[in-house]
Amino acid sequence: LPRTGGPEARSPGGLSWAVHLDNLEGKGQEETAEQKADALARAAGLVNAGRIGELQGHYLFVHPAGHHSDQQAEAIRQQAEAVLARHEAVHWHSEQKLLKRAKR
Amino acid sequence: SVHFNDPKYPQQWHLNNWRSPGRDINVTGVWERNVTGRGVTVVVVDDGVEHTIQDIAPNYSPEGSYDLNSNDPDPMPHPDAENGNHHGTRCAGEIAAVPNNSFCAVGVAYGSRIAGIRLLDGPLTDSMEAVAFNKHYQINDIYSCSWGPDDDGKTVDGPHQLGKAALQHGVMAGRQGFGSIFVVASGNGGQHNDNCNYDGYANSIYTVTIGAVDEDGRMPFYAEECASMLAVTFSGGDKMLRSIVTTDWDLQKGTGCTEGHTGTSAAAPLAAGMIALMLQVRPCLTWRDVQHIIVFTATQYEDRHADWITNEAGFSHSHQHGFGLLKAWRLVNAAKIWTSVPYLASYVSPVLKENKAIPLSPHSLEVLWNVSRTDLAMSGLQTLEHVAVTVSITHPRRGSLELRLFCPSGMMSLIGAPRSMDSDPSGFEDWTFSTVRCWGERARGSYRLVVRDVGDETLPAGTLHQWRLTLYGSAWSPGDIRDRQRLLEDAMSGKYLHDGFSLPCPPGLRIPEEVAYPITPNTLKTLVLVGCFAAFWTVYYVLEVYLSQRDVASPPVCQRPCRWLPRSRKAREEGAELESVPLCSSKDPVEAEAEAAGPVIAAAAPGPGLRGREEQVC
Repeated sequence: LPRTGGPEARSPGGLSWAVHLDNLEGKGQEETAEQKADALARAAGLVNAGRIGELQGHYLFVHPAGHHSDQQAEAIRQQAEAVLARHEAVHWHSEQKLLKRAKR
Repeated sequence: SVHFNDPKYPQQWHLNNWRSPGRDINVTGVWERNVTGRGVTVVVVDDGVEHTIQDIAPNYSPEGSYDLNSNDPDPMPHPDAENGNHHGTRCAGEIAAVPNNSFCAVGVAYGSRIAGIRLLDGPLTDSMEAVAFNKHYQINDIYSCSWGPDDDGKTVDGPHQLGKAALQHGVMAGRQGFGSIFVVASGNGGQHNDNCNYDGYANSIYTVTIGAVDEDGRMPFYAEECASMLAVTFSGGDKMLRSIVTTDWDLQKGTGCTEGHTGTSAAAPLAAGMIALMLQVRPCLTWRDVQHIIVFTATQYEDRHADWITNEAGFSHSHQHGFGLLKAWRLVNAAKIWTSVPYLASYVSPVLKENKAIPLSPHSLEVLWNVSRTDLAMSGLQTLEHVAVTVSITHPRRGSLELRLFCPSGMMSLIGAPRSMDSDPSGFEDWTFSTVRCWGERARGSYRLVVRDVGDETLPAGTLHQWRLTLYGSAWSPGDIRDRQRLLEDAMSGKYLHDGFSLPCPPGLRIPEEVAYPITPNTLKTLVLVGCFAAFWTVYYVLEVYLSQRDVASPPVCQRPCRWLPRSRKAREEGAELESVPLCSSKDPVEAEAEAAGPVIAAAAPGPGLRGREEQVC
């Protein structure tokens, strides 16, 4: 079973997407939202690493850790984008890129 | 009357400046009145905090801390080749270094608790930032962030979708609903003509943006001008001027103490510490109350190079120094008597499509939008706080653009300063600039955006495609603002700063935090599977043993009627609800019969297996 370590974990060199699902979370519905996120991640060929911090409805989907060639990465990206862009429950999604930040 | 035995305290000029009186944050009077940040937690979001060092350990808050680079609860910095991961520890020391421990220095809010979130020492994504901004947000009151996008004078960047959402969520739900306080350093790009309006963290309405001033009261070489900067506090200057003395790490080349902390990085934590002092005297200050108090109490000071302009509400702002210097005495006394500002009201204009060419200087493109009384009626917005303009512009050289915004009062804000090093050809795509210079002014009236090209003639002209105006403010009237200014000035004598005076605070909201499950769902499924497997084999084995033993074992019957063993009289008298009766006991039957006094339970005659053996007493 892949170990994702949750949204706090960083997958060095890994591909990941942040996904905002339509408002499913509420009292008693958190489990349903989590299940839907799991199913969506599987459909996209990814693994649900869990909710992003305290942001309800926002999940981090990661590709199981491992180094991919450029071609493999592109194939994974295309599959994920194809699923996430068309899924009716996805309000917003974005592949996670590295940010450049400097101490001041 | 405040004395500390910390050896470097006399050199902490920013706390108490004997050499240049007044060139400090005026905090000693606050300390004398026992306001030290007690009950407040400040978290340094940086490259880690060495919390084991003796100047930090007693004030360290593990509950508010986390390491997002290694995904564990301990934010200890990791040694690196550049010996650079001391930054967070230095910032933490400024805020909460322990006093009177004969070690190094003293923090501004030395009674507060200090946490660390290690975020900068590794690859960083939008989702990680979002996690950091809301990490332990019911424990951490203030987030001190001395970092941001590159200050190279050509970067336009800020929080992305998740980071923005986290900042907004933090001010709405953090700190029991009063709102997390995010303090950011305005940036060190002064030498590159940078401007903090190209930094989305610094020009966000959710952050307290702090710049720096040196010991001479001047803008240091690294400081940036900015219309969205709220205030300044002290930091290092050029080589001839003193820097900030604070705790350092003691890993690698570190000694545990430094006299060289500088940049806007050193200014922001001082502001965070002063805000901690404010929250001690009035914990229910909202994130907007904190910004208002800064605007109301920051002091303009003499600097010929600064363009101080007093706006319609009587607040003086300069692009170099914001609303002026932060003074702990003024901030804390104002906080003590502060009643909350009314709810946040906002107005958003339609998207104004222009598609007009941007002429070369001295000519300029002017576009107007009028905000009427009717436009503001629904929100109740009367006076301004932040004013934001979102633009889409195409231009072959972005750094040649200059944008100015005029509020209805005529107050001018240079929201998009020209940057000689920015040759980016992609223009601005829905970039939001903001200003605080119109704070407290009336919202109603005509807003004017002036755009011009200060570059040369060789390049094609740029185009303003569309823009949108967003006003933030409250239902306070200009009269309310004046009344509040008078009230605060009356409090500056310190007459309310004692335990005998306290305004009531409403209770906060109880907001549960995300529980980090130590067992992932997949691990749980594995455990359940293993458990079922173990249960199956247990049942199988029991059945196998039972069925195989059944043929050789005798029926479990007694040779004579079973007799109850006498219960403990004491237990019976006490009415004990439970009695434990062994199924069988190896006793001499005669002895057991002599003891037995209870009912007799008839039982079948024992089988052959028991004959001749010690009888079983049931």
